[in-house]
Amino acid sequence: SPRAPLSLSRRGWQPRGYPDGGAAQAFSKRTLSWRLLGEALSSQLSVADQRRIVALAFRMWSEVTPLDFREDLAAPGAAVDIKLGFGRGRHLGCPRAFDGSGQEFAHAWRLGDIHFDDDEHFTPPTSDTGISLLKVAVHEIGHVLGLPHTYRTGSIMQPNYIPQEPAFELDWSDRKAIQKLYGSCEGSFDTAFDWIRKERNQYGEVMVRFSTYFFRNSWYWLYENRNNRTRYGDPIQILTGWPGIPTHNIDAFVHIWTWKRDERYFFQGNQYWRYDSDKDQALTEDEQGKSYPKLISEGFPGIPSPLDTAFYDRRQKLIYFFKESLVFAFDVNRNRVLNSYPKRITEVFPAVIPQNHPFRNIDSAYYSYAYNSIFFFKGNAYWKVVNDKDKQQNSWLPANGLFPKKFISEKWFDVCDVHISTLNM
Amino acid sequence: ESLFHSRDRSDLEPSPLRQAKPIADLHAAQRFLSRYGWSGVWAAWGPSPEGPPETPKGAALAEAVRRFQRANALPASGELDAATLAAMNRPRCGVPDMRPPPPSAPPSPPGPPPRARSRR
Repeated sequence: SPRAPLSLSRRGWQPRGYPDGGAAQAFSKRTLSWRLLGEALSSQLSVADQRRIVALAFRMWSEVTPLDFREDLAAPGAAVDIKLGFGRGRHLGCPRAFDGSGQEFAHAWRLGDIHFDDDEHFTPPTSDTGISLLKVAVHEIGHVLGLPHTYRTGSIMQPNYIPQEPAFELDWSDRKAIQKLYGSCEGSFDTAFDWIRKERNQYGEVMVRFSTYFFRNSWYWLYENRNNRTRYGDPIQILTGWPGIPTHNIDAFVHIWTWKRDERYFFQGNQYWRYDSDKDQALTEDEQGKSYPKLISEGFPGIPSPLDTAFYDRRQKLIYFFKESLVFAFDVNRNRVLNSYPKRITEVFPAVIPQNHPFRNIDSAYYSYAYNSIFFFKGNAYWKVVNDKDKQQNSWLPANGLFPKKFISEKWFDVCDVHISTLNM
Repeated sequence: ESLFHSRDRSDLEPSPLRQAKPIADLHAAQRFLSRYGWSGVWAAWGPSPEGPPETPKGAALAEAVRRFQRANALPASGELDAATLAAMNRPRCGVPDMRPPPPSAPPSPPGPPPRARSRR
């Protein structure tokens, strides 16, 4: 090989990691570094393409696990967790020789390194010929992380390369398998809400649809309730998807939706922004020419700021604003707080099981159209609010009672952070 | 950059020497089954393999073929027919398919279980 594998071998670059049956099952740290070896690059793809494809392959796993992957070009080789390289025949000091073009195209060492057979015709994911390097890299990273082969249809961990459409994703079984080793993604949210939109169907009838969004720091995820997972490729930066609103740490979202009004507001600090659903951007000024953002104390008199969270209750035409242990019910028609408010959250939303309650500083409260229920989020837990159906089934339940807490990750799957370097992939 | 020895770069075409040898006979199939863990004998998968991997023969070979056929949704005849050979020749990852038997090492001393297993 022109790649001088012997020189690598002499430098002591031997495969690390464990053959199957070895000791460790999984990496013990959450951020793993990787490097495409400069002395073992593909002869068929540009360096930029190789790095981009490998980075995307790592990102795909981080979208479904609590793992972060970071390209490290500076650390000594021995300090890099996962090294990747291309080679031919006897390659890179590896005891497992490649067989030439056809058949074996790559292999990986659990918790170790990844080798690609440079005699294969690897292509970028946009190509419909050759072997997709992205697909192979995702598969081999699965091995490095501790996954064995499976023959389950749809799994990326099938041993054979299956040429398919260029787009592929980790399927349900891959997600569950890797989460057995590394756990599910946990985390708090700044706000969560259902976004209502109107669409015309094939008969010209207006249909109301909704999508669930989760916001955390400067990122957001669209949650596909039907598939019980986030949209492929999320998270995305708020800056990219929601032009005009603050780029991070949104406190609350409220959609005032009556026969006469259809207004959407984002809240942060002591200000609020109105969002134009049709133009898909924040309004810069209102009908009177007053500019946004506005002070919460101006638009919603009697409401303190900064808020913890808020949601709009369509049945009562009230916005519930939450601040520490208090809740304020705001009448949108009269534009004022109801007389008897503020009240303690525990008074308006009592615990079904005593003491099983968030009590104060709720991260997010939102009405889910998927579950026809209000949910409170705090940390990695959620509380579901008793709805009409629950009351019909169990009349003893208190109105607006909070069912005992559960983990968010058990109801909304795979809302995972990715390493910031891969955010724009 | 690839090295080309011909000015017209005709050596861009892969050399026949670099083509993987197809699995077309009993011996090659035995090696395949052993290499990818189908023979029940764990394929050598370490930095210093000692000698060639053990290959299955006779009834063990038929059973290994059946296992491979079942996994690949083929009739489990135990025979090395054309469909089975075709499945063996499909492009594949080099990591063995079957998990090895559990190690016979003495049990580890009591202590906290590995983090990854205990997390949830």
